[in-house]
Amino acid sequence: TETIESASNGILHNLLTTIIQDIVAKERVNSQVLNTRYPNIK
Amino acid sequence: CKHIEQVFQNEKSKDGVLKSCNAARFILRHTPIKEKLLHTMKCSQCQEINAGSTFMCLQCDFVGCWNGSHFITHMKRFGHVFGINSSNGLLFCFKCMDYIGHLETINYSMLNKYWDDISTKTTIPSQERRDGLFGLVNMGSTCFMSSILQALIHNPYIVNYSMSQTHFVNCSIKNSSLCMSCALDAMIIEFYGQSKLQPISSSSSSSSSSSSSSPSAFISLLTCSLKINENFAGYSQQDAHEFLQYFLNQLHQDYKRDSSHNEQENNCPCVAHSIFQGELKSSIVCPECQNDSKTIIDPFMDLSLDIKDKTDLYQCLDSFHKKEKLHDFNYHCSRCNTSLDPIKQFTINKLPPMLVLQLKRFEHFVNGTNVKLNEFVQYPLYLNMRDYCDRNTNQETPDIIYELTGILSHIGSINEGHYVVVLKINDGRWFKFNDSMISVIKEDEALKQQAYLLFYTVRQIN
Amino acid sequence: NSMKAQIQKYLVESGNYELISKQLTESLLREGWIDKVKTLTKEELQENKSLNYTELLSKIEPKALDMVSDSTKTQALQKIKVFLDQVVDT
Repeated sequence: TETIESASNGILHNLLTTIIQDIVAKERVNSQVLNTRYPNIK
Repeated sequence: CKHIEQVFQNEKSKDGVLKSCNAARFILRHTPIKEKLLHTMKCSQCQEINAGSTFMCLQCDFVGCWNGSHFITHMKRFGHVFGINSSNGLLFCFKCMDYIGHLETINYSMLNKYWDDISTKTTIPSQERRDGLFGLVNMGSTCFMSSILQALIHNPYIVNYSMSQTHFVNCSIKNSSLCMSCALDAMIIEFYGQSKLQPISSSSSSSSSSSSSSPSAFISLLTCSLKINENFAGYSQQDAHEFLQYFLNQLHQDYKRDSSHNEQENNCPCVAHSIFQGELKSSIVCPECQNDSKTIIDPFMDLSLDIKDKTDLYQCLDSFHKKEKLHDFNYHCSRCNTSLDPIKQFTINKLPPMLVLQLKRFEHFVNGTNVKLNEFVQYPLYLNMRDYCDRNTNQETPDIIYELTGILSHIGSINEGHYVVVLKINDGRWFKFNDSMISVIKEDEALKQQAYLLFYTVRQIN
Repeated sequence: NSMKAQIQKYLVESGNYELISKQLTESLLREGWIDKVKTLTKEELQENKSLNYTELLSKIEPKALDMVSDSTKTQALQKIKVFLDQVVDT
């Protein structure tokens, strides 16, 4: 049974995980780009 | 990613992938957020919105979420391996379980497609144009304009704005003789973008110098300026500070003309306001009960500082900021019902990224006489504005450090004077711009100018 | 799931979802959480360059969720509940 409590928690969880996954995705891609363009970068 | 490489081995499938990627990204860029949430960010399987990242399948109309692993299920069922993240447009391989974000073939496929066309219609700027050093011949009395223009053209915020074509894209006029923002863009293109070599002549002294004929864009700007305001036509000497105010106002007006935003001036996102506008708090406080109901906050584009009997900039700022009792003021406090002289103080409520300080060198008297104050006022390389900011009693105000990046000085008398500007360019070197003559100068010489306008750029907040 | 999906759809159509999302992002930015998550991710990548996205996310996500301040969570939940109460009435 969906309660207001569980629905709210679910929506907040979705929002937070979307933000986190977006941040991690962008950092991952940035690192890929740097490693590709400058393989010996320190 | 060996999976995308496999696809790219076949020209037809490669083309198909690139087309789908570009189409998906175009849709994502041009779709309002509400529509995106209801379609591209809603999982086709569980119908949840934003259940983690959502991915648009490259091969069908399926959208799968991360949190429910529904794209993975789709992949296992149909063998569709690639998905585009609906939030950021990045391509994901569900076999490698990783993003393929670094492939230039995908990221710059549009550029690659049109490269031949681009390479014939554009030119690479010559190396000499790197610092945008271009003298401006004095066309009568244009030094007040050229010194301000040089300061703006070497302002990285303005250069960035211009080079990203932010104004050009939205301009309804697109003519540098009729639009001041277009004229500024044209000057920046000419200063930084010319591919022809400019003749450089070196003098016998240690400093290098360059002189060149005026760029045609400067002529367009003068034409435009004459059409808008005859006073700034350039054949009679005007005040450089007034010209700065006029010019920034023009940039704002150009933005307003072409923008659909109905912003109030306090929140205007135009280039002039976003770089130069701060907020000044004028507080009028009752000495009895501290009532500050008559306190107001006003925007400012520059601060004008008294320099009489002052020897350095901090003294000028201290004087500007100090608390003063207001005499002969019809003040009545509604809270405590007293009529004591209130305490007035200016504090900075919000600092701009570029702080312009005018040292009030010109005094204009009621009897018509004008006097110029020639006293030297010392100014620092780094200016800490912390003490002049409105202090939040709950938090400690941090050091807010500004770096000196430009000094506009006035040489000569009030009626027969000349403006010169000294600017710090890209790699930290100081250059003096004197109409058509540009020369390298040492830092200690830069600090010895008879400053009229000081340009400070925000550097660090501790 | 169907009920939850319907609730979300209503939230989006009424414009409230975007509002909540914006306010949440602002709070997270203001409290430095976004910068912290970015730093955490960069550090993890520097330590182990061979991590793919999935492995990286499995390390970062639980820590990042933990790092969200209680006040931000409470405020966001409160706002969501207010809108959901309206939905229930409707």
